Amino acid sequence: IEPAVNELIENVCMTH
Amino acid sequence: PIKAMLDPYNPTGSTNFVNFNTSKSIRWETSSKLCHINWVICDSDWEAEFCRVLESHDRVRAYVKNQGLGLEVPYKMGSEVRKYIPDFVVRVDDGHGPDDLLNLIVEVKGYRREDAKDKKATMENYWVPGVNNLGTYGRWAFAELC
Repeated sequence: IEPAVNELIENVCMTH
Repeated sequence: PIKAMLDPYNPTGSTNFVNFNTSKSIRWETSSKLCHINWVICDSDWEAEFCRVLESHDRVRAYVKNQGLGLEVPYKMGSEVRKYIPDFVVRVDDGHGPDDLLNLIVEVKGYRREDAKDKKATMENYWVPGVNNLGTYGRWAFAELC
């Protein structure tokens, strides 16, 4: 789950 | 533009007033630095693992499991009106500084039921733009963790 959460947060940080 | 309709009686909820009983055994004791509520009652082991990762993530400033908090999203499945209760709210520092954190709603999915796409579409097309357009509740986003 850890890479998935990192990816999730990085993605929202980039798009917002 | 789409604007959110707030609950007229109780427009702003607070973790300050969350208190409930449960018989569920999967739970995560939260860090008081990151969560106002001392326990996360988990629907699955994934949720406890999610809490562990959130607490070690350097961008996370605060989080809460949305249980007993009253954050509900009305949505339609076909012609039927339902309520969607998202799993978590995570406050993330996404580079706008500590006074303008991103409020990220996270759905932790063990498996994806038929209603999942209606919930996601409602969040992305109505709820998130609606709340963001109000401008008075900060910035919000939605993510589904499958």
